[in-house]
Amino acid sequence: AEDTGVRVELAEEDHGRKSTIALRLWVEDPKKLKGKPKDNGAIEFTFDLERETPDDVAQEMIESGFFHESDVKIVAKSIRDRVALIQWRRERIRPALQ
Amino acid sequence: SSLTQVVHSAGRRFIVSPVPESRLRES
Repeated sequence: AEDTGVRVELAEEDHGRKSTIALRLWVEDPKKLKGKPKDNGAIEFTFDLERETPDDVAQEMIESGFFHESDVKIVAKSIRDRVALIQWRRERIRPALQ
Repeated sequence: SSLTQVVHSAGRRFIVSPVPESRLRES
């Protein structure tokens, strides 16, 4: 995935059984953002793979004051890339779960 | 505690914790 300066990782082990996953997001390279992020904290949140979109979560982070509104796309992309990787991995392990 | 919790009006909960130094990229 493209290096957006915003890192998103699983906050818990993914067994591929729940639609909701816990993710953790933090800024690795503030220079890649247009605005100044709130601080150097890691933001943990849950994401429903079936019902939510990365754009929704990114918008809520902007509204909660974590990022400047000009960075909504870069935050959404960072989440989208990680979610895509999780879904790709789930597709691969699905036969083993059945 | 060093954890901060922010709840968005839509109901989503964000829990903020310090990032370990080892996870931050050196610039």
